[in-house]
Amino acid sequence: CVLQAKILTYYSYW
Amino acid sequence: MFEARLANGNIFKMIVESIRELVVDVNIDCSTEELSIQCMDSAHVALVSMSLSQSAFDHFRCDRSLSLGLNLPNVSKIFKMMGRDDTMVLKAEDSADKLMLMFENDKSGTIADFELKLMAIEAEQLGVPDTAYKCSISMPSSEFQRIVRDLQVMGDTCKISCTKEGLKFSATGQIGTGNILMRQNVASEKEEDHVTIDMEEPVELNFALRYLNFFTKATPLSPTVILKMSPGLPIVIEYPIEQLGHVKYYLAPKMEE
Repeated sequence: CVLQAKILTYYSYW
Repeated sequence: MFEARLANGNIFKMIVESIRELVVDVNIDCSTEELSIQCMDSAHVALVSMSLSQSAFDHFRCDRSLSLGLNLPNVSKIFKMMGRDDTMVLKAEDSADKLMLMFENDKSGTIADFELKLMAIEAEQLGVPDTAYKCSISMPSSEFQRIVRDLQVMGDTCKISCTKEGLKFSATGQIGTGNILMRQNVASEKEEDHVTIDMEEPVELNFALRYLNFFTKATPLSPTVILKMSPGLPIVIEYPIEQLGHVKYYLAPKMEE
């Protein structure tokens, strides 16, 4: 199964 | 007071077109240096970052930083009324709840003006670190558009792999598998036709084709597109706007579970 990751996982909030 | 005049208003129209399928409400941030946008799509899978330097404008005045909260479907409707050669003027007061847009055409002598209500949009600003990517590829933007459009007939997911062989786009679905390989090519006289591959180590990542296709809406902005990849990181797809700015898309990879 291929899951779409979220961009939030990679970058932090300012 | 914010005031900006762009002789080639079409650039701004193309920027709006390049993001309007990804996001609905967006803040355009105005500072003394630039107009910029950073926003995520509603699924939080992709991030868009746009910058247009003040040097792109014939006149640029921004007394203090402000955010213009816009509804893109409405902005897009207004830009449909802009002629190809129109000059665009944007104006807003510091405490503004509205944006003035003007489209001027010297040849036909027409001036169209619009007043657009601004919205307060809660912005989720992400900090994107400056990363040294393992692969950086520059290729004609029209070619990239054609590849991701064509591969949609094969499946929903595109595997992009960069090896010493070249850059390979693959999609697998019910009817079978398709592969499109781009080799480095610097033979053409025109630099915008070149394919250059700068690879430190091979990278292979999976992405949703639907999103890659959204990103190609920026194709009219630039003859060249730059792809940057590192293992386990979102891909960066950059459309430079001459020397004046860029539209960059970040897309999180799909992961095997």
